[in-house]
Amino acid sequence: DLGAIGDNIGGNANSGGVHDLVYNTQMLEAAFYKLPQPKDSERAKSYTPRHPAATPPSYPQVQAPIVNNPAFWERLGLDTLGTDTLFFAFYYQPNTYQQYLAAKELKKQSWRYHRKYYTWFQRHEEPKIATDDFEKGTYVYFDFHLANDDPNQGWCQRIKADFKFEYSFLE
Amino acid sequence: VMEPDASSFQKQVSLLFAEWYRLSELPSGTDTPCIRFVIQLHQNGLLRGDDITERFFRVLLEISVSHFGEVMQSSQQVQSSFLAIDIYAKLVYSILKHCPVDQGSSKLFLLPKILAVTVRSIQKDADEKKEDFNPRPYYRLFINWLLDFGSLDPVHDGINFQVLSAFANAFHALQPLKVPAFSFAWLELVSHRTFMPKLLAGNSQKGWPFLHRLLVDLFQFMEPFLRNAEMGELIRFLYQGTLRVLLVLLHDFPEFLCDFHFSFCDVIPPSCIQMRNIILSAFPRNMRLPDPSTPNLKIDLLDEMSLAPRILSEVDAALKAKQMKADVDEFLRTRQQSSPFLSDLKQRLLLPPSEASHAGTCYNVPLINSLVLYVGMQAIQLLQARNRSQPQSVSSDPLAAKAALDIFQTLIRDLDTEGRYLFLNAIANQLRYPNTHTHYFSVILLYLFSDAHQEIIQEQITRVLLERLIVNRPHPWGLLITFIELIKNPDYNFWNRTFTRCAPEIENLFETVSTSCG
Amino acid sequence: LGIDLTTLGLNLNSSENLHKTFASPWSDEPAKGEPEFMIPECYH
Repeated sequence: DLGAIGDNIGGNANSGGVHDLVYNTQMLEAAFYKLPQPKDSERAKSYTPRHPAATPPSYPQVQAPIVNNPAFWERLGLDTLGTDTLFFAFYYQPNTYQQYLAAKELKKQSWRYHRKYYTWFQRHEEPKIATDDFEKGTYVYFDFHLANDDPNQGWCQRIKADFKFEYSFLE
Repeated sequence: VMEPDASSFQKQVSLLFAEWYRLSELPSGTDTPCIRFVIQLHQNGLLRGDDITERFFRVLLEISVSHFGEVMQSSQQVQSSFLAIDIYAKLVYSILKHCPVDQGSSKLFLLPKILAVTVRSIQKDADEKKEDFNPRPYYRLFINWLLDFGSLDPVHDGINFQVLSAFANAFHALQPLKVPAFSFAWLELVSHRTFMPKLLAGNSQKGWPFLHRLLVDLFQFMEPFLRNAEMGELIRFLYQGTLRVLLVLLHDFPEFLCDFHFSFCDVIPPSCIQMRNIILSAFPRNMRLPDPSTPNLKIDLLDEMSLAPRILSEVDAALKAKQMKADVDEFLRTRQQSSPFLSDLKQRLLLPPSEASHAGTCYNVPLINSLVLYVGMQAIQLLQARNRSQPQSVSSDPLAAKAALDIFQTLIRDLDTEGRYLFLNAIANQLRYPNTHTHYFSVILLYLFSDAHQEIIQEQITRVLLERLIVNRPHPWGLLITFIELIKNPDYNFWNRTFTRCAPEIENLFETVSTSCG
Repeated sequence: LGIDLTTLGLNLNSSENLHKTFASPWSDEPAKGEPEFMIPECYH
């Protein structure tokens, strides 16, 4: 009795509304049985490969759900074999959540993405020079070795000495 | 060229939509066919932004919604088919992305028009179908767009903000007071992780007023339902959903709640104590709050207590609306006791009888809130100026500070029980994190307690504090330090007041609360 | 007396932002599926 006078839930018009309370209650009740469902917010996850290839039906035809799980990618980051898998996901699954997770994991493993060379670099040792704008030293980088006659053409990790990494190119 | 008359226009649009569906289902990885289709629409004169454009999108939307259905699967699962809605959403996104625009105009010039068509269609559909209105296809449409536009490169920050503000305007037009049947879908969209966080983060807070307006829309709709402490299941559901949204804001964007607390308190009914406490408990993330129960805590020595809180709400709007601001300023300047200002004050805070019934109170609560905070802010400014110019001064308070106290003492004396409760609430709403307002209004409240000539006033002051403390957490820091001061400082002689012992359960209550406050 | 707000399904002590996995005002379950992610232009 020391507070504001009681309510008057009745048919009085709402402040500023176009409907009265009774109407609003009826509409709310109806809406209560048509709530958005979780799947209403989820989009089809079908990953459409750029160049779809017909594979035998015994092959998995859709991605395994685990590739959406960040923990799966963190595990890969911990094991060297996995690092190549991270690079594979980064370069072969563009614009997907997998690419995002692979990049996140590579960064956690101290790889740095060079925007100009589209290449991941990792310090091989402490840089000899480091200023506000760049650092210079020896790096490991992940590269595609293109040499037709060379049997071991393909992705590989190479060493680059005396490389200047300008921070303006650091993503 | 599109036929102007409705039926053939509808047929032609339907054929175009079928063609679009076929294209977008192609497995090709490139956008070329879609881009070509969009350019074709543009050449057909459908994307000029005129009334043909509006009819074009309205018909497309009607077709898409008419194809929304819930089909019973063999496994007794209800499968909602959003296919047409998804295809339509993708067409709109492709048009906005690839439609040729005149030199200099924004790529998104069609977005507000398309959203306006969507808003009008939803309003019309809801008004016609009433209880049979189904919000889900429209919800899905907006989610598609929020996800698509959200993937626009953040580099075009301007585009991002243009998109977000266009959606905020559309949601404002679809607010629950206007389309009550869309309320649950509406709140889910407004609080969606692809919308609300983006509206608040980045863009140098330009999005904050938009979300503020949307939350006020929600509170205004709920207000009449929430005046009554007992809620039905339906309102409880809406209320709990609102609490979840406020908790996300309290945790992730507390500064937003801090800066707009004043206008939120205008639209949250006094009975919604916990919901209001969530807003009043917010404090800036870079602030560390000392434990209120720290023994001998010297709150006036806290650095933060000398900093004014940022308030983005328009504090004096209600005073201006009732042509009271000039009189208040005049009184603060002259403190003229002979003026009728003080004696007329109570009357000016009352609502006309015609408005009182649907407002659920005899008083203009926003006006009381505005008067209390505006007057307090004027006094604080002058007190701070005086302290800066004469740090050790023992001279009397500036005139306006005394005038402010005259106003508060007049109100506490002249108002009836209900009016006094609302006035004390307006003060207690300023007891938040350490800042000049918390400090000033804490002192004012305790002063009014010690200065009171009737115990009923002390009881009401205690009630206003206590009812905010006995509800589940969170409790605003300023509220705790004020109550602790009241019960610990012997100057207030609190425990000898008869009302602290008026009934065994009340006695227990005070013991419990004072124990929990340390 | 309000309600115990820790029963609404939100981890109020989380050091992470809650909005990233906020599914809906009507659900006390976190959002499933891919959370929000942004692919920088230069990854393309």
